Amino acid sequence: ESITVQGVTLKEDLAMVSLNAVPNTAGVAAKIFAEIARHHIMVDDIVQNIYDAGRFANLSFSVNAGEAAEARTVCERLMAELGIGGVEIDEGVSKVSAIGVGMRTHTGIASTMFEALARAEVNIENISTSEIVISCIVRREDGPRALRAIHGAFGLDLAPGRAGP
Amino acid sequence: ESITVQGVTLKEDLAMVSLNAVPNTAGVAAKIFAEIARHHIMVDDIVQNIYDAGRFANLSFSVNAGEAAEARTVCERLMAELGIGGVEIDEGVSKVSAIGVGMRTHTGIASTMFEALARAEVNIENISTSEIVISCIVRREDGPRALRAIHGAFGLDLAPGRAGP
Ligand SMILES: C[C@@H](O)[C@H](N)C(=O)O
Ligand SMILES: C[C@@H](O)[C@H](N)C(=O)O
Repeated sequence: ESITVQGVTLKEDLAMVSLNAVPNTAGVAAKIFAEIARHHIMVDDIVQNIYDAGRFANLSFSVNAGEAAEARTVCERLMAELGIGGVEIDEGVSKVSAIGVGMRTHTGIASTMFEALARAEVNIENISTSEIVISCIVRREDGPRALRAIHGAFGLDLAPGRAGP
Repeated sequence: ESITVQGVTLKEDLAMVSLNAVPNTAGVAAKIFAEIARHHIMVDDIVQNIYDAGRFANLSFSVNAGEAAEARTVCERLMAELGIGGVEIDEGVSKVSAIGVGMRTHTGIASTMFEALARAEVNIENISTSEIVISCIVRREDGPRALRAIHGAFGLDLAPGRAGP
């Protein structure tokens, strides 16, 4: 199919909450997000992988930077209750996203986007995709450089207000 | 904002490729997906989390079930070249997705979706989101039950052709 990248965005006011060694049993994610919802914490993206022959999951989610402290409190309480291995909060992250049309397969766009970041020496921390978006979490200080690199790789002009330092 | 779930979909012809203990250094994801692209393997979604104080990443991506064997060959070769800890291919998975409008915060929809899966005793393996989608990887045999449970939780009628056994 014909794939076009329509735009690239940078979201800077984020904190990443990472739960590791989460027991991989039905109902655990539901309990975590019910508690997050009860505290009215706004979640941006959620990324989960399972590992160790399916025994555990690494579950990360991003929140507005201003809600990091409350997210930490909620997750530390859940840690004890659910037997989660560890909770880390990283307040120094940003999210750079490539938005496309007709992205039913991500291979070409992912390859181009990741190579642009590699050439700019930007490390990719988390990756999340849907049919129209590929998002990468990077260090906040790398965000503007990442944005410019991806714009360049896809031949896009920088949108007004998005030209980083 | 006002959030509505417009639909729920089930994608069944998938295999999950999971790379664990991937060195978390710039350029690694680029090399992996350049090789995947070179073999014309179509990638559906990509999910990555970092762990162990940022030393490693767990990187998973889904491909069409028919491309699982080739993806395995490519990744095993990359494993040696890039120092990746392990490669696993799981051909028994499906992806269930809730598609919404105005999902700038996922908290409420995630909580409802995960609780529906929990009540149906469906284990959630991977999670990936974007502004308009929350996707969960589940065992293939759980897919139809997961689809019905999520439809019910959001008060949607099952779309024609989507009523599972
Ligand atoms: C780890 C968590 O997602 C768990 N597998 C669940 O289904 O709730
Ligand atoms: C693990 C991989 O994503 C690595 N961090 C990179 O930037 O390529």
